Amino acid sequence: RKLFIGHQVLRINAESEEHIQLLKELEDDEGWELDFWTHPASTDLPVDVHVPFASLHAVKDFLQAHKIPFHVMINNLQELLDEEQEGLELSAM
Amino acid sequence: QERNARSFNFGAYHTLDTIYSWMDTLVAAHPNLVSKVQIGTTYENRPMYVLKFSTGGNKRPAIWIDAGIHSREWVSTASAVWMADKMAKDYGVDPSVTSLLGQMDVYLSIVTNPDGYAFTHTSDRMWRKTRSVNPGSVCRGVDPNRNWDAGFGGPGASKNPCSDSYHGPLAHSEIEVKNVVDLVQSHGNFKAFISIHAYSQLLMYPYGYSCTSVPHQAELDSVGRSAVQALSSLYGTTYKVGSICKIIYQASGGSIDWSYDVGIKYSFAFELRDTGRYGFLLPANQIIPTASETWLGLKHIMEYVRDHPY
Repeated sequence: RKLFIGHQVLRINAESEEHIQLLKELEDDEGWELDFWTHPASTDLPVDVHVPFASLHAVKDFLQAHKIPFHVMINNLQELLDEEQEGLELSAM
Repeated sequence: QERNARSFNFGAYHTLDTIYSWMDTLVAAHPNLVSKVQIGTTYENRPMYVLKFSTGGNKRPAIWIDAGIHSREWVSTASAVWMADKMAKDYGVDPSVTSLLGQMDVYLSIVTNPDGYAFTHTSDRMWRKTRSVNPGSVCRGVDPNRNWDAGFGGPGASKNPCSDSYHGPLAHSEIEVKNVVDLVQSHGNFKAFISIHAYSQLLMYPYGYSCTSVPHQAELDSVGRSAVQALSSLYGTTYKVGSICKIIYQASGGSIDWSYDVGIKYSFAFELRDTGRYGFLLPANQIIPTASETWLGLKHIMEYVRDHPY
C-alpha cells in the first residue's frame, strides 16, 4: 500500500492572472511529483495541491517567493488516511 | 459481510465487495422496484452493475445517474449508496418519488470505476483513473472522464499516459466508458444524464470541451440554480452553477458533454461538498449530510425532467 507520510495538501488562493500562470508552470513541472486536486484556472476557485514530503520546502519556497497566498489544508495526509482506514475497519467489524 | 440492509452503516466508507453485496440486500428488500443489472465487465474483469429503479413498462423515459467514475472521490460513491436506499424507501411514501418512478426509470451506477475503486482500497487511496495498461508506458490508467467522444483529445486532457487526466488512445477505449455508452445508446430513451463527482461544490452543465454556450444554456442554468437552492436549504452549503468550461476550466472528453451531444438535454455534473479542510478525504461522519443535501438537488432535477418531457 502506498504511504503518504509527511505529505501535505496546500490550499492556494491565487490573487491574479500572474499567480495562475505561475501555478500552471508548477503543474507542468513533473520533477516535484505534485498532484493537483483542483487545478489553477481562475482566481475564483482555490487550488489544492498534494505535495510529497520531499518537495514540500521547494514548493513552499516557490509560493512565498512569488507572494502567492497559501495555507496547509492537510498537515499529514497519512494521519488522515489512517483515521479513515480505522473507521472503515470498525464499520466492517 | 453486510447481509441485512437494516444493519448497513450508511455513514461509513465500504469496499467494492461490501457495496456489491449490499446491492443484493436492497434488491431483496424492494424486489418490485429495484433490480441489479450487469452492464458489462471492467478491464480487470470485475462486473459492472447498475441499480435499475422501475415500476414497469418497456424502455420508459429514463434518468442516468453515475457516481465514482473517479475512484478516489469516495464520498460520491458513498452518497450514491445512501441515495439508492432513500429512493427505494421513499417510493410509495414520498409523492414526488412515487410520481417520478411511476413515469420514468432511474438507472444508478454507484461504482462506475470498480477497478480504480478496488485499487484505492488496496494500494493507492489517491488513485483516480482506470487500471488499464498503456502499451509503451510504465504508467497505467486512463482518466475515464476524458475518454468520451466529445471533443476527445482536445484542450484540458493530457496525451501523457502518466498524467491523471490522460485521455486514452481512442474515445471510448476504456471498457468502463464503453459499457455505459452501449447501455445508453441501446436503450435510446434517456432524458437526463447526471454524473456525481467530488469535491468543490459545483453544479455544472455542458460544455467542458468548448467555452461556447450550449443551445439550452438558459434553461440548464435555471434548473441548476433551483436545484442548488433546494440542496442549500438543508445545511446552507454554497454551490456554484455554470458550464464546466466557465466555472472550472476547459476539459475535453467528459461524460456530460457526450450525453448532451447525443441528445440528452438534461446533462449535469455535481461536484459534492468538502468542508474546505479535507478535499477527497471527507470524514465518514459527513457522508450522510452530503448525501442528504445532494438528494434534494438531484430530486429537483429529476422532478423537472419528469415535468418537462421532450
